[in-house]
Amino acid sequence: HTKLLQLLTTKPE
Amino acid sequence: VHHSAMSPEEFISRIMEAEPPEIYLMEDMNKPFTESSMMMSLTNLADKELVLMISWAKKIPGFVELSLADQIHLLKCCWLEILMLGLMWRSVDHPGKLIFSPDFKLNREEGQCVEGIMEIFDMLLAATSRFRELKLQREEYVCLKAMILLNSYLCTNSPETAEELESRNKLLRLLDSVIDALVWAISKLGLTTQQQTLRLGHLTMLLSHIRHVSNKGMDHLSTMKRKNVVLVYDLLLEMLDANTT
Repeated sequence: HTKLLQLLTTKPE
Repeated sequence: VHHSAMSPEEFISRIMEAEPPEIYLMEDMNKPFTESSMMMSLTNLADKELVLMISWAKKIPGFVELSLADQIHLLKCCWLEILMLGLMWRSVDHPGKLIFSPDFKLNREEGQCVEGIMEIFDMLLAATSRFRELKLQREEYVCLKAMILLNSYLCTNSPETAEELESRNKLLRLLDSVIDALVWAISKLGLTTQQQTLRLGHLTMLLSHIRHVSNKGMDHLSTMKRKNVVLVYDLLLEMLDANTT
């Protein structure tokens, strides 16, 4: 998993 | 509410709320800069801003409804343009200066210590002056930023599968909403119809300059990385590699 993909797919806080 | 059912006013207020918070570099400046220390400060700041940029994009109504592949491509295509437009906005009231962050402000001449960066600083300052002449408003600025994101990948991608086509159509409808929002923002300024049309033209034409400076900046950063002047890592490395490999 790339960092970009990880940031895009994490739910907003 | 879906973006297609939103009024331009609602749409703008949503993208105004999506604006990332002010960011500080929080480093002790060792002035005078060396080529390496200035590049490290610039890239450290860019890396922090990129993380916030992803959260910003996700808050633009309709963005997360695009396919994940489109979301990735759009961000990889436009990230430096978005950073540069943000820099121009922060610098608009400070002629001759580039306000990278409240604790990291550079004069044009300070660009002398990094090979090849003065040319880019000059292009950034020139575009910033144009925005100053036009008296760019915050509402217009947030629309232009969303336009850069959504427009960045339009002419390099031909959809093939049904899923790609669906995402492409969503993207086009989303661009319609942003254009409507910009037109609405301009209509609030008390201009004649002709002046409004001209303003829309002038503002959108500036985007081609921003793309140009971004391409120059991308080449510069990849050269600095190749010459080991600066260590590019993490998210910034991923975004840079997408444009250079």
